[in-house]
Amino acid sequence: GRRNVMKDEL
Amino acid sequence: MNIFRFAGDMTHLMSILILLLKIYATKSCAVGISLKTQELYALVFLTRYLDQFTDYVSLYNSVMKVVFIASSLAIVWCMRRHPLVRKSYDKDLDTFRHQYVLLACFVLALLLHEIFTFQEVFWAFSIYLEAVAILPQLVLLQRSGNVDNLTGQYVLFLGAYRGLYIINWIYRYFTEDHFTRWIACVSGLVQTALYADFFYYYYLSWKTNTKLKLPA
Repeated sequence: GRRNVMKDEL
Repeated sequence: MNIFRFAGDMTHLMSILILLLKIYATKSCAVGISLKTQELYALVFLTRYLDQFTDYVSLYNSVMKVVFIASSLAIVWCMRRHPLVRKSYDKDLDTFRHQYVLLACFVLALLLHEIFTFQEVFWAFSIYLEAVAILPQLVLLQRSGNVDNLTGQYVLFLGAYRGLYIINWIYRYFTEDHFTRWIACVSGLVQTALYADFFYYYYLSWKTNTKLKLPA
């Protein structure tokens, strides 16, 4: 979902 | 994943390993290390990686999250419980009132976030907290005046990690169409600015080949 894409950084 | 971000994550990992090395190599002493900064960092990772078990991004992502949480908790545990390390920790010098920082970041996260959900508010909180988590450490270094080279390298690697992340965001901004992470970018810029003055004095001490002195 959107959250995955935006939170791909550590 | 781009090389700047990967290099950033590696220098971040290096900074944590330098700290662990310092604690063990110098016969488990924690002189010059701020326990408060380490506690704030542990909180940053715990509140940021809440999605660890719900959102799978990549194996690399998941492994690094576990490594960061485990290593930061190990440092805090070590400085609080390890019989030798806790003796060398100078709590009279590490007096930064980090409660206010926690409160300010939490209020800011309640006001400024992407979506008003539990995870997103804590994610924003962890981003703001990371920007200021180094403050107790920098205050401690100014108080103690001299900076031993391992602690200096620790702060240097932390600054390099933030600098590389800023380049990573610039790179992603130009290569990905919908890349916008205002909260992380603005907060990351503030954080890197906090290191800038330390870098300046570190560079001066390296150039004049004198011991790193921070103005009190």
